[in-house]
Amino acid sequence: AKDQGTKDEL
Amino acid sequence: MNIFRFAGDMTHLISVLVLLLKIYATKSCSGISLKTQELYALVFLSRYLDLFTNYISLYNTLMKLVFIGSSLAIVWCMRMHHAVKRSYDKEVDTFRHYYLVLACFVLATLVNEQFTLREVCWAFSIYLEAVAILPQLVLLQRSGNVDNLTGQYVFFLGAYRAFYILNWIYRYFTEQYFTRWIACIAGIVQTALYADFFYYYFISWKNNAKLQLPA
Repeated sequence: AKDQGTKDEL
Repeated sequence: MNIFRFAGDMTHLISVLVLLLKIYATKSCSGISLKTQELYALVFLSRYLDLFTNYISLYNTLMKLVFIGSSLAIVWCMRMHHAVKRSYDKEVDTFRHYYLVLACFVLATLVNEQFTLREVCWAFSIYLEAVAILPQLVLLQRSGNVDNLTGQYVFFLGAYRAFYILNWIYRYFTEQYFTRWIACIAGIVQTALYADFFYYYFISWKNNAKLQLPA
């Protein structure tokens, strides 16, 4: 989930 | 996804649409810096490397394709389209943007979350985006008067990262971890670079006058 959170933005 | 993040993405999308409208409707890119457009194409290409390998959501993938596609289309138009490239003022668009690319790349190799290709490219794209508007702002100050669509383009482009800063503040208080300090600091620098433009944009809006940037 951590990795998801840091690179889910544009 | 919170409202600030969504507002930021929509504002960014609007800025791209306004620029495409200006170029398509007027068949002219007067007042637009090709160097800023090239820097943005590089920003998106180096940030969205994981476009096909790391699927996050349809929205995420679509937006990445729109930003990559539109920035390349605008660069192509300004370089190759017979009518548009004639209106490109290369004598005014003289910012040495290659130094920006070099400086951001060096900084990205020194300051990143992990020393991997993907993270260094991501940090590079974040740093480069923070300064990508400089050639455009310098061109606007040189050319004095700013046409409405160009002014709106720069305004929305500046506003989108301000919404992202609100998004990072919101996420800081609502999520148990916060690891976006690189993007956050670069985003604050990026938005600060627009400060004087926002000021003159607000003045022109308040006085209902033409946007004039002091030379």
